[in-house]
Amino acid sequence: MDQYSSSLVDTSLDLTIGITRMRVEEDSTTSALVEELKRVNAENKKLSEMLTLMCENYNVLRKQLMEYVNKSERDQTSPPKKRKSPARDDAVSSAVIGGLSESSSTDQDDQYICKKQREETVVKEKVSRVYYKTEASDTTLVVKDGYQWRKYGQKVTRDNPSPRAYFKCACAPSCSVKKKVQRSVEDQSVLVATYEGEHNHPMPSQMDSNSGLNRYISLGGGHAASAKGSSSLANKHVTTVDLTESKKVTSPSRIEFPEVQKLLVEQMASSLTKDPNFTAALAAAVTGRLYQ
Amino acid sequence: KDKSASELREELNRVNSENKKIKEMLATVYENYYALHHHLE
Repeated sequence: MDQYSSSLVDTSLDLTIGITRMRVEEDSTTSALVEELKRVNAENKKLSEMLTLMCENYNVLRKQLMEYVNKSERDQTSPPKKRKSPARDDAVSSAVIGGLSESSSTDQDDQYICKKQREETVVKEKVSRVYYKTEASDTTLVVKDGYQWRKYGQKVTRDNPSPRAYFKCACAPSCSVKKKVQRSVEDQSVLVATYEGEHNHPMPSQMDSNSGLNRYISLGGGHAASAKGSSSLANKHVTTVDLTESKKVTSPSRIEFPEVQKLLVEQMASSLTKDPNFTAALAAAVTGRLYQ
Repeated sequence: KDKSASELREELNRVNSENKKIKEMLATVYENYYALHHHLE
């Protein structure tokens, strides 16, 4: 009986169409997919963490760069110190511009940098330099050019021992013109005034009709010497003005304006011709000359 | 667990493409970070 039972192996006919085997295969595929999905999800999580960390570091670094740029901009607007090379500027800008496109603040930074570059370009175009000849004994850094200025700083540095004063136009609150006055290194009697920007108001002395106008004309019109340019300042306006002459102008005997001269001569003539003593003295003088 | 194989494949493709994007972003951030770092030095 035992040998019969052992010989009875499998008497079923196995009439199924293989559904069980397919299910087994499907199960194995699904489990493989699930494993793969788990692995990819873990990788995804790790990459996300790395990206977050990297973005944080990048933002910290960019903030430092912005502070550095702002600081250098402030330094440029007050006393122009050592400038970065343009190549470095471009490289830094491009590095910032090439930032993540996903970051919304990057666009604002780009706009800020572009705006800053535009402003710098405008300022560069409107820089003019005027040389004022002064008395050798005059040690002040004051240039009388017809505008009112508010002094906001004076500086001496080791690399540039010649003192320089910084002024801002005080004629109009909205006027952003700045002036730097410094003695020339070659000739200490010459004051070099560097103007930045353009006045958005008329010259105050032009509105006055009396002394202010005369003073301005004596400086700007009467004694403006020839404008001279240098190769390094090809795009800058360079003028030379002799301030030593302005002091001579203040004495009444040296007034050189045709209108004033004419008026004075007429007044003198009318007052003298009314004086009989003057007429007699003049006649005597002329007669004496003729006899001589 | 109840997802079918096709759904799993779809999910796998989605996560894979997401991974690819993250890797690209990471490469960009790395590049910019080191450029900034270099300039600040």
